[in-house]
Amino acid sequence: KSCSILVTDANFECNEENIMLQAMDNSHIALVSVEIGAPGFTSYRCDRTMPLGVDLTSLTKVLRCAKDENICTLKAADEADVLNLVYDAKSAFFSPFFFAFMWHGRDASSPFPPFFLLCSALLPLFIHLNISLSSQTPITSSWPETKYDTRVTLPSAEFTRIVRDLSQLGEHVRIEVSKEVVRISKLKAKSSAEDEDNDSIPTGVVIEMNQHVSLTFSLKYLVNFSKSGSLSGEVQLLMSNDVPLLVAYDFTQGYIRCYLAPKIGD
Amino acid sequence: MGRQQTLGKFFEMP
Repeated sequence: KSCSILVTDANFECNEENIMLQAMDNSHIALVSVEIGAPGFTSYRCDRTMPLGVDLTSLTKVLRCAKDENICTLKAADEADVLNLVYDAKSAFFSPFFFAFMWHGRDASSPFPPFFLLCSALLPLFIHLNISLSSQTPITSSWPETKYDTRVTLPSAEFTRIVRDLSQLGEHVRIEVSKEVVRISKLKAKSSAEDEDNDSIPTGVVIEMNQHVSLTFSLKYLVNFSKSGSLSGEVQLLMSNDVPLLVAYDFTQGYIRCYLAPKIGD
Repeated sequence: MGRQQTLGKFFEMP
């Protein structure tokens, strides 16, 4: 669900060790990279490496049918570009039923059927879905080993609150890191630096830095990144001057990392 | 407010 805010479709690359996703948004300003290791699943088996092309917008709609206590099983046949999504419901309401959502992979061209939206009214049925997928090419090359000048670790809930609050007041934000202070400032279109409204930084913030950095970013993207905050208690902001910001949420068996290109020439 | 950069400038794309 976090990814679908940024990218509409992407390939889940599956191998014996993990499931990975990496995709850019349409404007090429942000990139999301996700990895979930095999131990993060109750059971996991991958007989051969394969990409699962998924329309994330549609997948998110399917996921809305699940409740927190549902166990979700993903199965893809070896010979077909088909993914089978089954909710093994434990709640009393859902117990007599389970869903089997199926969709074709990247080669499929059939449109997403309109009856999908009626799925909640068709509980006793197996519902088979064909979801058309774009031919967007994901980035498959691994990222270079970037060494950042600063790393700020803070509670993810605080980061979410800060960017949400500031997004009510402006479209951009400047993040400055010095030895003892992280300053996240709202930028006004015609304001001078002295007019910036500083947000307080809560306890639990760790600053690691080699060099002072000051970067400007679009708040809209940061707010979207922060929707991954429920996945991890902490978020790391990795920055160097004039390079993309890395917002990293690590969880027990994987991570979601978001990259955001800065604004330059402020 | 400055120019919005894209990621292509910073990272190699296939």
